Amino acid sequence: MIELKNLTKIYKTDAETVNALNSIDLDISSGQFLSIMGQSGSGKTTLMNILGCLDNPSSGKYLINGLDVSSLSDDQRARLRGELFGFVFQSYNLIPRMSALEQVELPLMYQIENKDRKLKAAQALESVGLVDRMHFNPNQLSGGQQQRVAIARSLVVNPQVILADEPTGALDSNTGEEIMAIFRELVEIKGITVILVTHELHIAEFASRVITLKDGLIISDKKV
Amino acid sequence: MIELKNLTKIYKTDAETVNALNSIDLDISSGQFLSIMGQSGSGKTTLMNILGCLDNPSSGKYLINGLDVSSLSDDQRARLRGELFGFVFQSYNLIPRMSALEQVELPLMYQIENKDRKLKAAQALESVGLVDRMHFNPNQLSGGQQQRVAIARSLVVNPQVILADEPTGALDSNTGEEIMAIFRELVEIKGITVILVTHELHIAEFASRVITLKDGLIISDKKV
Ligand SMILES: Nc1ncnc2c1ncn2[C@@H]1O[C@H](COP(=O)(O)OP(=O)(O)OP(=O)(O)O)[C@@H](O)[C@H]1O
Ligand SMILES: Nc1ncnc2c1ncn2[C@@H]1O[C@H](COP(=O)(O)OP(=O)(O)OP(=O)(O)O)[C@@H](O)[C@H]1O
Ligand SMILES: [Mg+2]
Ligand SMILES: [Mg+2]
Repeated sequence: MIELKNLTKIYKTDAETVNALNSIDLDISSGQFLSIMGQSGSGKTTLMNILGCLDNPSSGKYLINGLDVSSLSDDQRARLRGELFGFVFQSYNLIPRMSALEQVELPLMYQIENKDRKLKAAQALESVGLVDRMHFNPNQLSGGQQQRVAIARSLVVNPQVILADEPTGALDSNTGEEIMAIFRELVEIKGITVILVTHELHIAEFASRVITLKDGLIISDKKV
Repeated sequence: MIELKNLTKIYKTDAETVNALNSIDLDISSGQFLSIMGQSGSGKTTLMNILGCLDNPSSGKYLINGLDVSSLSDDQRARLRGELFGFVFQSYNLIPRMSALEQVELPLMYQIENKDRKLKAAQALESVGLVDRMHFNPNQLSGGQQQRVAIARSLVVNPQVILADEPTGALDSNTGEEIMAIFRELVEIKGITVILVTHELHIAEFASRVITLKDGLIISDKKV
């Protein structure tokens, strides 16, 4: 479903040139649960941004179901992104003055009737244990509660692929494992592809495959 | 050195009343390395904000070296905070268009000569492995690199007390343990008090004492 071929990403700054990704080859099939591990700065978020069509590689190919993403216009890429992907960003990207319920409703705005939208958003928040924080704004929520709002938002449109960048980073182990159970259920029951960045091995092992990055290269790729 | 007596924090919102902290009694001696654990939403950041004089309790007493913090004016509290505490915030609070070096220099602005400031800031960044990212702005840094800039910034003024809220949340295990070694060295060699929130038990156990919060109450307090 997803193929990266010889993918490279180079950032040029005044200070220096950073080879964030260095000739990555990676195939991800539909319905796979994949974890990505690696040291801080090894290129995980950069890889997720390219997978999610939020950023373009410097060279190499990115094919989704055989379609070359670089052949699309910005508009076509944005539409593909909205149709395929749900994101949990490493820094959540919640909107400051919107309640948890409104944040989670937002991706549904173009899709369905008003009453169903609120219900779906409430159900997504309930699945991450936040039903009693629905009307709170981000600055009234703890770090882990904000992270869970971001997770609920990624689930609500039933995307084909969920890209989750450190989704349990701010969560205690019990809450983190509840989130992993949700992702596993989405893979096993709905056939959704989940690609998860984490630095915790016991979280990575909820997946069926773990790849490890180092200095922008894939140094290991294992079934678990 | 630090005494909390019958400390309570209540948030009132339109939606509901939250008892974030519920009659906390806690004594922390100078030069102690203390970890605080507990579920997402259990009150850890609220406790850290009160300890760091960033927020006031709803009731109860907070004494620092016998001084009742509530007896101070806002100015006096701000000055005490600047003199005593170094912070690593759960969401880092980096300044958007400033380089890593400038961020870490900032707390030194009122303290020492210009040339020493840059050197001290560079040394703090080197201790967290970021010497080759000194001139990068936050949006050019990975999540874990941003977290490490926040850590370096907390160290640079040699505060008496470091309040670190999930300082390894975005770091792989190797990098996380390097940070813990830095904190441990500050406690053992410089007699600095380190109060650390974490949800990872193997990180909490670098400290000598672990307290656990649940629903705003201390439910356990153990030597490790
Ligand atoms: N400004 C506020 N108004 C209303 N409620 C708040 C406010 N700030 C925090 N809370 C609530 O107080 C509780 C404790 O929050 P706190 O940030 O201390 O939790 P925490 O233990 O740090 O959680 P986490 O591990 O997720 O960071 C949460 O349930 C949160 O919703
Ligand atoms: N816009 C940018 N300009 C320059 N360098 C960048 C930019 N964005 C990222 N980098 C660099 O690219 C490297 C990889 O960054 P990336 O965010 O992918 O790391 P990561 O593996 O997600 O790290 P972490 O675990 O700390 O989140 C880092 O060394 C970072 O400094
Ligand atoms: Mg990252
Ligand atoms: Mg917190």
